[in-house]
Amino acid sequence: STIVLVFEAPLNFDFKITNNQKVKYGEPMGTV
Amino acid sequence: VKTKTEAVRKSRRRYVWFIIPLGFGSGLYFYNKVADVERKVTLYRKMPLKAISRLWGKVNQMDLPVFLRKPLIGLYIWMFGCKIDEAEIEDLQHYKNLGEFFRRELKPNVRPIDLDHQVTSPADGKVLHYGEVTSGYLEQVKGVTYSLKGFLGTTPEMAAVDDDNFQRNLLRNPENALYHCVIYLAPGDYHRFHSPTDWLIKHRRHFPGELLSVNPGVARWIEGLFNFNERVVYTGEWEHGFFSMTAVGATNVGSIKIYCDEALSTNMVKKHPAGSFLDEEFKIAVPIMKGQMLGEFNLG
Repeated sequence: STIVLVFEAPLNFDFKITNNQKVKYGEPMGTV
Repeated sequence: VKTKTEAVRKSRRRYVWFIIPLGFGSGLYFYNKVADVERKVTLYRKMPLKAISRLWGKVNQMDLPVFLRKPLIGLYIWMFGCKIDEAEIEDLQHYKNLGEFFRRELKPNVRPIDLDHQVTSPADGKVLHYGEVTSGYLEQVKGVTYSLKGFLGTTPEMAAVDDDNFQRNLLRNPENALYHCVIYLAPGDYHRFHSPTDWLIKHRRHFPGELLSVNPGVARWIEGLFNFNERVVYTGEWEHGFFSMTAVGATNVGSIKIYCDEALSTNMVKKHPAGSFLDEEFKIAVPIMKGQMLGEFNLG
């Protein structure tokens, strides 16, 4: 199964993840 | 000079006779490779994966005799590396069947919700791809794309709009950008999902679709995989404008439950016209808080 997020954000939105990274729910993904 | 020119011509002729068969041969090789992949994809898509998934779901809804619960669920834990120490109920005999174990809850506080970042992970899993959406296309894995318009679905008014303009039309503020992130949940992962931020759900679009595997290997192989599969797209708004969260089903995991949407029922239709969907407008937008448990994937 997969979860896909698509969202609008200002251009300075900064992802805090990398491809193939293992994540747990509640962990930071990004912020403006 | 004459001898030299003749030698150059001869060498060119030899070079041409070498390069033509080589080019032709490699062209044929790559054509066969592509045709072979296409044949395999067509064959794979023809497999009765929905029927298999429904059967698998029914089998796993049947209660197991108590003495079989520990060895059978234990085998699943061993095969897929589930972290049973994180589960709210560690006693395997408590789970009546594998389906119940699959949608297990976690102990409170094993997943603290980050407060410093606006978007947090909605699930336990692996990031397949993330980044800015460009020209109306999303990436399922690096280099393999699918159309945003096909993924979210369109309306009759927007059907003629090209991919780029479709993307632009979603933005509340034209100076913003559209971002995306794909998280893959492996069979052993915790299969409930949570809200990644504070937002308002305004609309649900359910695409009854196929149940192809969403394993990263298959995602690399089948372009537009997420546009074929059964999925539920929730759209609404957050602090910065448009926000959407989609649960995509997979082989043996086509049953999606959303706690604030009891009317939703997935993997029920055997046949469906390609690209068809069912819409549900929430007359009163549903406020969802960051970290709130939103739904679950189930076997079936």
